[in-house]
Amino acid sequence: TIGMVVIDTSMRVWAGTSTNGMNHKVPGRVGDSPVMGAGSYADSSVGGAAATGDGDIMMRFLPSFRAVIEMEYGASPTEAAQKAMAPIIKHYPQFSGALVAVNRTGHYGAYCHGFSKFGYSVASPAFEKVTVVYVDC
Amino acid sequence: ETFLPLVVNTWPFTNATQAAWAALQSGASAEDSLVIGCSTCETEQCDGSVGYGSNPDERGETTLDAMIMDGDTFAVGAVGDLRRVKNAIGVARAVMRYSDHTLLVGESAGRFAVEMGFKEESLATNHSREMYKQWRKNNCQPNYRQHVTPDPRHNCGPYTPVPPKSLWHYQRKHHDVDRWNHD
Repeated sequence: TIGMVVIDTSMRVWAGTSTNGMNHKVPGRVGDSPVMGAGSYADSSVGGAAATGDGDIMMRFLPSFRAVIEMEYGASPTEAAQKAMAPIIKHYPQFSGALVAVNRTGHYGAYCHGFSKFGYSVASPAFEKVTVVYVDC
Repeated sequence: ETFLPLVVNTWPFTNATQAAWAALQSGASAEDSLVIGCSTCETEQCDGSVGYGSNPDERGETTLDAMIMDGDTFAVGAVGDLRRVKNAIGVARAVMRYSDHTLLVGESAGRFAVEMGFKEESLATNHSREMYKQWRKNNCQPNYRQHVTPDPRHNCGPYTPVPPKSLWHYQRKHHDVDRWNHD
């Protein structure tokens, strides 16, 4: 799955996802990616977020929506990602997933669980070229 | 302090990030840039987890899910269980642009896509056929069924339901979700 957030210089936030889902799924199964607030979410007055991992679990907690709401309440992107993932980890400690969060000023952060580490890609005026940022899970 | 514009995406799919970033730099809208970025992954079949030709379902068919959301207006277009159309993020945007709905799924979503000008074609490749073949050969493991017979942990279907004799026990199994098998 790819989950992407794009913010232009006018602070317009767009979010999106695309995936072929889990391998050997039951026919008809749809994961979290096309569910707004689960796979990704955008609010130009706050920022955006995108999630990846076990969609059958993640979609039950709307983590992307939760992350944006946490940023609206004042959390940093990294804190927001962590808070959005916390209830999932509490109820499903064996699950694997990650979430990236971005605020409207272009600051970003991520949190992951179940992977050894998680990499996400960033293009920003802060870097000369596209950069992969890794977080330990 | 602001660091804009910005493109961020899950996983080290740097070509997708670069494509979206280049589009933004050339004056494209954030919407177009996002579609270009995600479409790049669909074309490149990023890690086999995006686009056609991988992760087939129990019947061996690859299906796609996608979504796009505008943070200004909260307009959303999404597509689930899309069959025989490769550009899922494009179809999601078409749902947003050409309907009042939010999410279309299955065969009807494919029909809508074709009506909106998307090409209908098989999403199967030699790789996805081989994945399916190996899964069948491995007694259909891993398997997402539960409370059915024959035992889905050791057998392929068809399955029929077997309610438990005592209480229902809903326990999500761990299905080896990793970089190559995830949503």
